Amino acid sequence: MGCFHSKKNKVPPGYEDPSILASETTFSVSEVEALYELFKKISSSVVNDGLIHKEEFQLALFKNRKRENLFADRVFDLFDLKQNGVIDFSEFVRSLSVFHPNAPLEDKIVFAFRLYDLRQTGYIEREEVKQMVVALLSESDMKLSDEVIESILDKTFVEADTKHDGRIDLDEWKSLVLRHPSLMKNMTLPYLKDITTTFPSFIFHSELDDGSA
Amino acid sequence: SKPVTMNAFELISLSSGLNLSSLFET
Repeated sequence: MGCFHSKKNKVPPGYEDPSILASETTFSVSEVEALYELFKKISSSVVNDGLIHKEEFQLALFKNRKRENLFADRVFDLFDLKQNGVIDFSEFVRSLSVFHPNAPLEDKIVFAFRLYDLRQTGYIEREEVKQMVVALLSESDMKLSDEVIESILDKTFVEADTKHDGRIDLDEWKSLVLRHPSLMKNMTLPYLKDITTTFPSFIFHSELDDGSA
Repeated sequence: SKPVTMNAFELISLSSGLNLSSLFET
């Protein structure tokens, strides 16, 4: 069965004790164990090596492993904390923790800023925003002329770039987000609140271990 | 055509690549 040679639990690379992960994230131990069920599903969808490869991430997001998407790439890169091209379980839990409804808003704001700072310069530049708008348009049915895109950028920067240097720094980003809370909508996943009921199989295992069934 | 009243980030946030809830619909 599978690739395990013995009945002893062989842990994949990057697996960390759920109690440690729980102590360092927004999740409880049960929630971390439930996330492991989800992680196993995603990380075995293409290559069964206990790690999430970009193809597997795309497959889980879009149900299509070949779909290129600038934003999915950025999310993958940010989840890949060790920057080694794959997401291990501890990276998965630590990164998803930011998306928990109880995670601090500050963490969500910083994560979104890093996501949109495509070139990682510490600023969201106008050119980056344009690149992202064009990428969004190309994945949707919306068609906007270059003139309209430029006017959207003008309007956005008049509002966001309060220091008038043509780019948005973290402080400016925070003020913009506080004025437009809807920009943080993607940064909270209500699913994470009831993850133990979505992926309950670990509870079943725990009950068996307790001998209480 | 109607004027677009969204700011750039509101538009960007519509991307399916940013909708991680689909990770849970496996």
